Amino acid sequence: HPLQNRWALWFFKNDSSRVWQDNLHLITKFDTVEDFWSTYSHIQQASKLSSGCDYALFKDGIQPMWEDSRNKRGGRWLVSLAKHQRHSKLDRLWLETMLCLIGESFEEHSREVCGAVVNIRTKGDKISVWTQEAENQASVLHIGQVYKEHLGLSTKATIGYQAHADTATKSTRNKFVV
Amino acid sequence: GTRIIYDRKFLMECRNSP
Repeated sequence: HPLQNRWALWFFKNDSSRVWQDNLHLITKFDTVEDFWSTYSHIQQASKLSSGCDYALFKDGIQPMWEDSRNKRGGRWLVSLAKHQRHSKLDRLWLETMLCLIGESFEEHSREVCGAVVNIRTKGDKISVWTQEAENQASVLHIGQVYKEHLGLSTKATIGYQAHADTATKSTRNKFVV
Repeated sequence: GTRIIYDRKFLMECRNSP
């Protein structure tokens, strides 16, 4: 079953003795449902990774970093997990995130999606969906609302959208909230 | 062109099919 897009799965392992980009490794690319599941079954669950590691799933041709021309004007919907949620929720939420991307759950707004990242961190893990244009309010909000629904988050819970340009300057201002 | 959209249920079923 062909996917709308070819996707690249990346792995980042923090090694401070090397420059950031040398710690980023392409695992594989796939463009069918079957190859997605084959990849998924052969890699470690996110919750089993060590702190400082990331997985990133991006459309083929987009590097999983702010500096990429398709990312630099964009931003991310950010889901921050409490420490105790690594074992109860992280793997399910990351799988739901990937299914939203490869299944094009955001319909025509899916073209705004660049990728998604899961960060494994001691202080609390994070999952984010990256979109290409932070000023495209209609798409950003649609993606955020659908994403939150697919994650099964409580209506009382909120997730925030941050522009990469703000994150890069260490600001954590939410541009949008759903 | 037409966008290829798969819902969660379909994707999960594909996981279990041989």
